[in-house]
Amino acid sequence: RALGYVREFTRHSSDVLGNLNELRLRGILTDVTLLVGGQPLRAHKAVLIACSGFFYSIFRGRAGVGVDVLSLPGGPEAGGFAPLLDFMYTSRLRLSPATAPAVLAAATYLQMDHVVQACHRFIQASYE
Amino acid sequence: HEGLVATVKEAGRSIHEIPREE
Repeated sequence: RALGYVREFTRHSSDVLGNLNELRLRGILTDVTLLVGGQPLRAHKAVLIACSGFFYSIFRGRAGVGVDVLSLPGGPEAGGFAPLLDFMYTSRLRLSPATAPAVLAAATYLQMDHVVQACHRFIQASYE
Repeated sequence: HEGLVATVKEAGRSIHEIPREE
């Protein structure tokens, strides 16, 4: 006989992520601006640090609290950052043969190893 | 059994939905 019950809301993580994405789109509680080729992308440090080894190393220390603008490399990687930010907030990674190399380069820079592997698989499959 | 905790799955929405920006 059960003494207690745990009620597990199976869609809770996606509900939280969806709300965080809406907060991002509305600029609510966003605390960092990523400058990519001069273009600003607003985001929440907590989401960035949870998803990327690069951001973890930037924000984990006390010095990270004061970082409110961060420049990311322009050039061929630049077009890959926005799809990665969308991925962090939605769990959906949009890839096409045209964009995959830039997403791969950006994911490598941000130390998002699983996304890197997914990009490699996508590029490999599109060759075959 | 004493101390047994049952897990019940809830498939519905877990929190409020922040309204989408117009």
